[in-house]
Amino acid sequence: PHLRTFSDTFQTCMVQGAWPLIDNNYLNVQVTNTPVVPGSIATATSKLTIIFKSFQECVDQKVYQAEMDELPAAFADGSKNGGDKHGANSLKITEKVSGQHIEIQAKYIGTTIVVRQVGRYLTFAVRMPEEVVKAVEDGDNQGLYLCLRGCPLNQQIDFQAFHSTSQSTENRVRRKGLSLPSPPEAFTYEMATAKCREKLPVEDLYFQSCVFDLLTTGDVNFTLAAYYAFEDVKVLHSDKEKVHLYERTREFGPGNEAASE
Amino acid sequence: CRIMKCNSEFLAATSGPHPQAAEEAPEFCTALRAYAHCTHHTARACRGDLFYHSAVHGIDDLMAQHNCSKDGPTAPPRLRPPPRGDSQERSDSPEICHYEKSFHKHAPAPNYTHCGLFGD
Repeated sequence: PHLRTFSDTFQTCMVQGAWPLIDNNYLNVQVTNTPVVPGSIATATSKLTIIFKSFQECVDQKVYQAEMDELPAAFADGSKNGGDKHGANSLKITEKVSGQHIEIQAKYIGTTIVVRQVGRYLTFAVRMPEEVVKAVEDGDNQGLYLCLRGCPLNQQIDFQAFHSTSQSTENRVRRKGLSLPSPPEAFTYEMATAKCREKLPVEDLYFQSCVFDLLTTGDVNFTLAAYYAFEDVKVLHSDKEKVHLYERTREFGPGNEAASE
Repeated sequence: CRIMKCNSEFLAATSGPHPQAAEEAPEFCTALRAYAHCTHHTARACRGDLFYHSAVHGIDDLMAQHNCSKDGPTAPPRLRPPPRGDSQERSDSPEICHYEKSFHKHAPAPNYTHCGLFGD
């Protein structure tokens, strides 16, 4: 999937299988990513587990679990709030669109979580106070989790390399009149950019993610996934100047890390 | 390593004058699963801790003795309190349960951060 970390780094990662997205004293979030096309290195999130740890007289321990084609509007035990403690309503699940969009307000830790099902895959967004992000058991062993540290280098996919090869491959193939080995409902680079521009007129990294996803999957739902991810960052990010992120040109550093605009 | 917290929660649930889950009660398995869940979360921090390892072995033994399944609720099903009208929040909800309110008292507004994961 595409990952925007707490420090506004933007990466496209393989991270196939189960990976920790958040892991601190209050909250654990784990995602399971699966290849979007058999054998593809491109993966998307098919399962998400959130564990809210019990907290003083506010909430009991609560587990939220969503899977492909199943976005429940309640915790695993059927409840919609933090249990029976005095401050139970400081943890609440709200269904925004049945089966497509839920929000979890964890007021006791000043945290808001948005989980969506777009097409068959899940998207996740969170807004969390810095103090809560940093609340880990032993500081020196700050968890190696994706939202904080990003993906390991060997798990990152280089956008630019992908785009340049896919464009040059298309040109070369077109000159020879051959057909591209491609996913179902294949998009050309031009078709993908036109489709993405409909929802994401600013050609930032959300736009580029959209193009990448259409080229790798041929699934137009990924246009909406990028669009909603951008909508969520507009709502949840505290610095409106940093909503758009752009690709850093090569001379500034390796991989596809990006600085904010 | 917070294995002692797990131990005390389990003891509180299964012993004392009015245990919620006395040894012979069906809730005993629920308490055991909650205990296993709790120890699982301390695994990383408790690696090498004798109390931790003996707790884990003890849980396995008790689960086998009482024929408890590993899967199942880790908290006793509780009657949900009757909905209190449409009030968004219980007015008497403790201050500690409102991060922003309790923050404002002592310091400027907290810095918020964002993380997102989407697409392929």
